[in-house]
Amino acid sequence: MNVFRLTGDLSHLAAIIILLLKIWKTRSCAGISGKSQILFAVVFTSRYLDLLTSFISLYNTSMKVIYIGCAYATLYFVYMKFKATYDGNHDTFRVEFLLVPVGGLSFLVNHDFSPLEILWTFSIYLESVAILPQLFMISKTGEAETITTHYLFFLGLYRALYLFNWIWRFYFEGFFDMIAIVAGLVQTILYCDFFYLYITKVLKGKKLSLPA
Amino acid sequence: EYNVYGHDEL
Repeated sequence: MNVFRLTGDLSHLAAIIILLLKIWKTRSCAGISGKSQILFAVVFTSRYLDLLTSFISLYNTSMKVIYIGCAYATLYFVYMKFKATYDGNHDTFRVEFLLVPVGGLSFLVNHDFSPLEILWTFSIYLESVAILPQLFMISKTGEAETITTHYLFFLGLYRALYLFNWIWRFYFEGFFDMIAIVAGLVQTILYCDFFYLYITKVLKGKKLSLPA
Repeated sequence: EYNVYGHDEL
């Protein structure tokens, strides 16, 4: 555990909690892509199956349980409790365009051809692109609530911090996981355009809106 | 044995 890994995890946790609180406080999930949230729930579920097979640390186990619990709580909010506020008409990204290639790739490029390992690989690849329905929704409506942009910022920051964590681990532990690193790079790059808008607009007190 | 690749991260 190093400072980048810890702040990365906390940033991830902050993102998840910001989103839950936003929905709860405003009693609305307007502007939130339910499809991205489904993908994140699939990501956590397929990756953390090792909760059943191996114990790493109390920190590791509790964070996994919290992430999974929050992911399903978010889904419950979007598709059940606050379903009336869900903006499904704008949430039109075709997730099969992500699921099929990602599923295929996880069978082809993995560390070990075993069910749990393939599911882990699938979750890493899927996570790298799971935000696309949300970004697509924002590009379609041309705007995002400021609180939603805070959510996206922390979610993007988390994987960027993991990149520094992997550099650290490579130098000090000789550890590297090529699958996680490449997917993490892709994931971070997808946020770059958003980071630019966040810094140049949201941090200066303006609402994030895209030119028509 | 699962976890031989040390998936100790989240």
